Amino acid sequence: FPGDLISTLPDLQLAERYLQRFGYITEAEAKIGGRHMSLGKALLKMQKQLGLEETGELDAATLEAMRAPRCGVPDVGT
Amino acid sequence: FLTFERDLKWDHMDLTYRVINYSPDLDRAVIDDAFRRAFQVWSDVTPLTFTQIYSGEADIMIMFGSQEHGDGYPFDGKDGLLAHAFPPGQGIQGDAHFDDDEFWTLGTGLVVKTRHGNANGAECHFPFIFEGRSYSRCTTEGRKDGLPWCATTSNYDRDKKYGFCPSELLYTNGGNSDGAPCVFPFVFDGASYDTCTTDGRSDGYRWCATTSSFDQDKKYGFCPNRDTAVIGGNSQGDPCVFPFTFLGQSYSACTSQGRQDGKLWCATTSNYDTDKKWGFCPDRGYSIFLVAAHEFGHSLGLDHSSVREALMYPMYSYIQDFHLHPDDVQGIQYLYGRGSGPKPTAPAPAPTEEPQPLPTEEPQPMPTEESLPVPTEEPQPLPTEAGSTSTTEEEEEETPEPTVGPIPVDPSRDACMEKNFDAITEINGELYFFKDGSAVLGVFWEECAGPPGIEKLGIGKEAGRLSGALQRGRGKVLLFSGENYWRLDVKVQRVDKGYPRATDDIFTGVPLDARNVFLYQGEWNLAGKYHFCRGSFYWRMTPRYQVDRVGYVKYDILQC
Repeated sequence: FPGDLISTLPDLQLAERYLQRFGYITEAEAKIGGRHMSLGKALLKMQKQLGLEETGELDAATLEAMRAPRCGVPDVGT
Repeated sequence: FLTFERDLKWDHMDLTYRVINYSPDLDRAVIDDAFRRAFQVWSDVTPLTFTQIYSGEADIMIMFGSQEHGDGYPFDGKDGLLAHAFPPGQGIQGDAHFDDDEFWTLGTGLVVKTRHGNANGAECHFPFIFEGRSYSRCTTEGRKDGLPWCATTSNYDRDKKYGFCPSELLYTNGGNSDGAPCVFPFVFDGASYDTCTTDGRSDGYRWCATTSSFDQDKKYGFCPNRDTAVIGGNSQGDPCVFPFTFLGQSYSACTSQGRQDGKLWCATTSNYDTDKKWGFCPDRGYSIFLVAAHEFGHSLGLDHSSVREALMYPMYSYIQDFHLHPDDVQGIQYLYGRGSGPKPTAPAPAPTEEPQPLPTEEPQPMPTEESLPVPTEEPQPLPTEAGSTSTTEEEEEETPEPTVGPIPVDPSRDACMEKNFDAITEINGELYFFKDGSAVLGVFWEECAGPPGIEKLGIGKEAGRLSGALQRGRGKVLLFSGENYWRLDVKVQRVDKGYPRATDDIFTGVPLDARNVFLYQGEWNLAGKYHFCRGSFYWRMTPRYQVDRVGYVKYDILQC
């Protein structure tokens, strides 16, 4: 059932996909930057944008936000 | 708030939108209504206006699609991404797309029932008698437009009381447009199926056989894309029964009462307390109104906001009493400025009595494209949630009358004419004036012989003051007075047989005591709109007899 697929992805993969899809990591960054470095920065950006606690970590509240139903328009960029 | 790069915005205020297709989850009228209100969220605080068109290219094209639906930004099945929209501009820009793998409701998951009956809440009564036959379900018998209807009493022949059925009802448990419902179980390719299936189809549509053996009869219909009946039920296929009694209380909709997990459930008999029979209801779904209002914000140039309570915040959350957050208002007014319009706009008046009986035999022949069909859409706005506004009677009284009628005439130009008229219409270049039950017909600046009585037209004196004359079709004029209207054949200068008719019959949703009725911004054969004025307000009706706007005469029409 496609909806469930997303939720059963490993958290890290879910986070990467989410951050790329909604513009917090550009594709170039994803390619050239180290995985953890770009994630931390991107997570901070996402947490700031969505009014979450800015921890820079993939904490429970951030994961919950990533699984919440939402609009498909990216949050950052065109 | 955020706007898109370079503050992308529309270069005109009068925007158009078109709904290309519909989700089967909601009645078409409900979706249209939700979209109309979602646009009104923005037009209430800006000079923007939104008009629905039904063909051609609109500024904002709206569609439902699933997975890859043609724009290179695929949806992702149920939940997750709900919808997306593009910033203002040509082509796909400005368009809004909704993921049809979601379950669209008004956020409460209970809407489907509203159309099962009439706008006064009278439900269908089964079985009912129509033309001597008994019907135990909705039927399209007796209607030329093929819309399914039901009687709201046991005997339509006697009571003439009726309501509409959601066209989906024919599909709720599946079926085809001839009204043949799904038959379960049915045999297909030798296997037995007791629910709808996509087997054997490459397009993923869910279907069923309408006889017990598809292999033998090849008869089939389509199903909604939900396994249980839209209004809920259990896995044996027993649908919810409304109203039902639970702990002594009556429920006319699904409820989560009595459950820890908040899941919506219903009884499958009328009394759960005695029978303990029940089933689940579809989840609350996502409010098409709220999601649309958000996406239309994108279509107008707003980007996502970081204010959690703002409509333009990217995450969905159901809000019972919706209203725009100041952040949203600042954002949209930054792009388009304030509106000059009134706040709130007046709603259309609620119906006071049952819709009129169905005309079962054909009225007088008229050119077919001009024929006056039985109203095809639910005449009144549906019970809505957040976003509806109302004006109290007192408020209406306070606003002084506008000056559009009676219509002053320039004395210098026509010395022998009366100074004020009730209604004026132009037909084929000739002006016709009506006043106090008399009519001056013909080219007015040559004939001053004095007005013939309106009886000569076949309109009884009791008609009193005419409130408007509308040209309708070649050489035909509709004359309105009070709750009735006549159709005048100008050539023979007499009203057609079968008139007067009740205005509410066709022009449903407009005030029956309009002071002035006129066709504005159009000719009889172009898509002009009818305007019914009463007090400070006007009700605008499309050629398809749908009230598409209620507003102030002074601000909207006279542009004061």
